[in-house]
Amino acid sequence: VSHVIVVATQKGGVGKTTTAVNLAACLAAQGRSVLLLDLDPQANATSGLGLEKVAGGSVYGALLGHELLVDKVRATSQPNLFIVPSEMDLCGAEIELPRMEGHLQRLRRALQGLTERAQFDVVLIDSPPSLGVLTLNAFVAAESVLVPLQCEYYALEGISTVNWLLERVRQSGENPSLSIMGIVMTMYDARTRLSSQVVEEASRHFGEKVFETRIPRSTRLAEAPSHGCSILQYDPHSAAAAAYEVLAQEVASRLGLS
Amino acid sequence: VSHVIVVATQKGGVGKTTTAVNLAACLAAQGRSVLLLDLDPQANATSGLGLEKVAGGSVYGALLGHELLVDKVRATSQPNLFIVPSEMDLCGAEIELPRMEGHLQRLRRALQGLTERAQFDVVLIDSPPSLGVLTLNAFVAAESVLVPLQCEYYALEGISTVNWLLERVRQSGENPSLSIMGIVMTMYDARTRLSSQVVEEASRHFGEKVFETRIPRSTRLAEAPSHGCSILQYDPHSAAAAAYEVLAQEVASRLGLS
Ligand SMILES: Nc1ncnc2c1ncn2[C@@H]1O[C@H](COP(=O)(O)OP(=O)(O)OP(=O)(O)O)[C@@H](O)[C@H]1O
Ligand SMILES: Nc1ncnc2c1ncn2[C@@H]1O[C@H](COP(=O)(O)OP(=O)(O)OP(=O)(O)O)[C@@H](O)[C@H]1O
Ligand SMILES: [Mg+2]
Ligand SMILES: [Mg+2]
Repeated sequence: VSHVIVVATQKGGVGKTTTAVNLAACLAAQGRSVLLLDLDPQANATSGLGLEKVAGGSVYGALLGHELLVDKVRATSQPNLFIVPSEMDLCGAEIELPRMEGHLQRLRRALQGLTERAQFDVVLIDSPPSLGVLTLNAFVAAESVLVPLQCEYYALEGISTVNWLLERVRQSGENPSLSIMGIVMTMYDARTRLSSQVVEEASRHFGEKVFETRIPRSTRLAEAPSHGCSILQYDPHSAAAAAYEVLAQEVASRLGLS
Repeated sequence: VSHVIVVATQKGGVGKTTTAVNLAACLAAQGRSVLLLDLDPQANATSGLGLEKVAGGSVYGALLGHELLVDKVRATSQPNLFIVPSEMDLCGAEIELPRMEGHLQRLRRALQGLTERAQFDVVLIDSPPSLGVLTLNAFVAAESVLVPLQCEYYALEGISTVNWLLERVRQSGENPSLSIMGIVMTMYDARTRLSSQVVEEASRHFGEKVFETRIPRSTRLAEAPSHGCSILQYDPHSAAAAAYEVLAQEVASRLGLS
């Protein structure tokens, strides 16, 4: 059975897409079969891996129940790494889905259909910076949430909202066993006091949940998407690539993958 | 009559709040009376200026038509600078508003009521990273849009979406005269090729619309919010403060303010 994980926080620009893309690439490089599902209408994960945004290519039709998710799966230039791309139509889901019966279970059902037809070890979902119906669907479909926490003040302030949303999804009965798999510090800059203050604060609040691996601020990570590839392909010997490789090992061990 | 401007782009973490807060502070320091309206449930502009998030303190009641916006206006520690704070209840607007008659005109009407009772030279609206009903309300209420463009690949990719949304709001007749006031480059790092590539690309697409002032990447800007004040109060002699002061002059001249 696949492990379904959503990378999420409503705070914008904290490294959700960068973490989803590079963690997926590193897990695939370990030999696991990985599906990256781009649930953000901005489709950054899609272009970050070099795919075109094609109208009708997203999970949208499967959410509405007209299409099979398995038909949207595309290969990437990296072995073992597959993607369900996104495109602008997905914006329509925020308006369409709330009108439908069982509107929070649509992604969960679509993924159940997929995993009956295709085997993936891990499904990673990249979500938009919001608490709307797409992110809620991801929370309901996932077994756990991976929360990127940028080492800055506004991001730390917003982290309590993730817990609040998680609690609501659990109590509503839509996904009673949802948990936080872990919190990964991103854009960590050892030279600034702000970074160490945020790390300290996060460890105080979340203790063991905080991954030991910290992702350093690195221009190489910001450059890789413009070449349409993960950090592993763009600059495999960089500190940033090493950080995501070690994070992938921590994630694999928390999931109990051999 | 006040100039109403919305700081917006759906891309997350590009400096919308940082620009709204510091531009408002610099315009106020020029002697203009400025209202900063926090339309993001994350309420970063609210805490960035040192205010508490108080339940019922946001624009939410005025959007629903139960309360007067003028009653939500609060002073800040800086002369001439006022704020309508935000808080988590505002999240409910994404669900409540679409069910109401004239749901896209709610903020416009609330602001009309305000400007009949209180005089502001400029109203700056900070918006969330989404194309949802709150951002749409801001597009309908505003005379123009100020678009922060982070000097990175994903942000550049997303800029066409702002134009697309603007066009839709114009053509729908909800706000036929809405325009882009300007595009401000943020987190500019002169040492990286990526920054100059993005600046070049932006100038090619948007020409004169791009402000000459570029906001440099500066840790001082990321530190100021944790002290609850603008860059003018936190580090008035920094390059970042100077950049926002010059931007405020460019904005004042584009608005035709004397
Ligand atoms: N560790 C890092 N060091 C430097 N730049 C980074 C790092 N992680 C991400 N970035 C860059 O910062 C920007 C924001 O990251 P990203 O787009 O992954 O965040 P996000 O949370 O997915 O944003 P959104 O909220 O819009 O979905 C991007 O331009 C990305 O390339
Ligand atoms: N020029 C800059 N240099 C360095 N850091 C900056 C700069 N501008 C903003 N920041 C920091 O980058 C982060 C993102 O900025 P900010 O929160 O203003 O973006 P935003 O677009 O409002 O995000 P959201 O999409 O979540 O509303 C914040 O931690 C902020 O302090
Ligand atoms: Mg993203
Ligand atoms: Mg913001």
